[in-house]
Amino acid sequence: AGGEGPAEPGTASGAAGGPRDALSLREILCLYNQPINEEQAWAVCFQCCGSLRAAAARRRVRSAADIRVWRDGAVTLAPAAADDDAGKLGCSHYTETEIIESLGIIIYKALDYGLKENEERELSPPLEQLIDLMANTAEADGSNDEGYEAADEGLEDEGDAKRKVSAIRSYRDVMKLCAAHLPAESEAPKHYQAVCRALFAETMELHTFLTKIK
Amino acid sequence: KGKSLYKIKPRHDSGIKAKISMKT
Repeated sequence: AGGEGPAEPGTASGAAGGPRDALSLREILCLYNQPINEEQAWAVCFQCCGSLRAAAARRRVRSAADIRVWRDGAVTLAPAAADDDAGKLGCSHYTETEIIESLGIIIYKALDYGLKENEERELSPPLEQLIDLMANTAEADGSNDEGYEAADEGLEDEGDAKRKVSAIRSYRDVMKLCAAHLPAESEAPKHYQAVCRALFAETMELHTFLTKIK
Repeated sequence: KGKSLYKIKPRHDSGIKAKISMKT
C-alpha cells in the first residue's frame, strides 16, 4: 500500500554521473529500513507545504516516491508523469485540502513504515493532531468548526495556534501548526530546512557506506 | 544518529492507523 515496495536508489550518482541532488522519501525509508522520526515528519510537512504553496500545485501525493528531499533541505513533489492522476474528470486538478489530505496520509505511512498491520505507533499528541487534521480524520466536536483562520497573520504571533485549530484548509495552516510545534516559531523555516538537509545528507552517507560494503 | 525511537502499541479500531487505513 502507498507504493512502499522496494525502491532502487541505484548509485549515488545522478543521471549525468554527478552527485545526486535529491532522494525520494521512499528511497530514504528503504535505505534505513525504518520509519522516519517525528521531527523529520514535522520537517517534511513544513517544507513540502512551503514548496506546494509556492508552486500552486494541483496534484495529489500518491506515494512516498512522489516526495523529493533535496540536498539543500527543500522538499518538493516529483513532477507528474503524463498520465498521472488523470482519472478525475480527465484532469489532475485537486483542491488544496485534497492535496493536504494525501500528504498527511503519506507522512503517516512514512511514520508507520515497517510496522505490522496489528501494530500502531504511539505518536506524540501534537503530531497525531496534525496528521488527523491534514488527513481530515479528526473527530469534529461540532462546536467550533471555523477552521484555522490563519489567513493574514504572521508565523511569529501564533503562540496559541495549537489550541485554536479545528480544521486545516491551506498549506499555510499546516505550516503554522508545524511552526507552533517549535519553541521559537520564527525559527521554523531555518530549523525545518536544516532537519531535511540532514535527512538527505545522512541518507546519502548511509547509501555510500552500504555501496562500499557491497 | 539516525535512530528513531518510538513506542508500538496494538492497533486500535478508533486509532489514527485505522482512520488512515479507511482513507486508502
